[in-house]
Amino acid sequence: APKQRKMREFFVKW
Amino acid sequence: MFEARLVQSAILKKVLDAVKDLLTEATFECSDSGIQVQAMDSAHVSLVSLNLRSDGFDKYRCDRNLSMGMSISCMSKILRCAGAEDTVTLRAWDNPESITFIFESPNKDKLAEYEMKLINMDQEHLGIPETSYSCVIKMPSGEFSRICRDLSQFGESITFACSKEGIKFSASGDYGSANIKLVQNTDADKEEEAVVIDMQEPLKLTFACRYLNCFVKAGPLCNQVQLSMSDDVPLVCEYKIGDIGHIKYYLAPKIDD
Repeated sequence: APKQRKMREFFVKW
Repeated sequence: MFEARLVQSAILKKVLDAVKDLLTEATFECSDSGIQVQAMDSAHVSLVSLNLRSDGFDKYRCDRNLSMGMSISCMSKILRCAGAEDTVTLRAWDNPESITFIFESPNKDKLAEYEMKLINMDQEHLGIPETSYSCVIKMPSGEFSRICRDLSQFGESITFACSKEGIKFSASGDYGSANIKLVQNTDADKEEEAVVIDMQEPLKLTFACRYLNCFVKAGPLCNQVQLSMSDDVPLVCEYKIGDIGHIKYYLAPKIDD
């Protein structure tokens, strides 16, 4: 099944 | 002193209905410009950003910036005590320990006050950067709710595939699979029935049904929903709240292992 990502990853990245 | 009055308490009821399944508590930041809430669900997979502009209220006064931590479930219970036609006023003093909800009947023969204790919350405010999205879809909110509900029967997640032909929502699981395609329809009789697809680049993203089905609870706030997507960034699902503001839900995509 696809893995759920967390919002945190995107805030760091953005 | 902080005081915010809405003739239609129904708007605030709908706002609470739109967040209560995702958030247990949240900080309400009140300033001259209005009320803002930004909070993640407990699993840190989605983020809710609520904005109610001061000029959208029938009366608004905020002498000092206030950060008020509130229990969403308690607030929701209190709002259930408001009559459908009641006016609501939120009132707090400077450095408040509580906030008062005042409901007034249309002919002013009933006045009810509910005081709710505030909670101390350590909450970081996350910056949401401006992003230009490859696909922006506007569609009837009822249609989006229906698609999420129907496809949730087939799997735990829904894949959104946007191409120049339109947008395809699909789900698959043990029982089988399903997909629903929508094409642009700007000739709809009513503006709220239109489907508008603005696509710069085709994309395919997968999102958890559980969260999408929480977002669609905002459907009663607005006839249209806007979905903004780009590869590898969270989906933005936005509902306007009349002339007063908006609620935006951000949802981190799923990725294949």
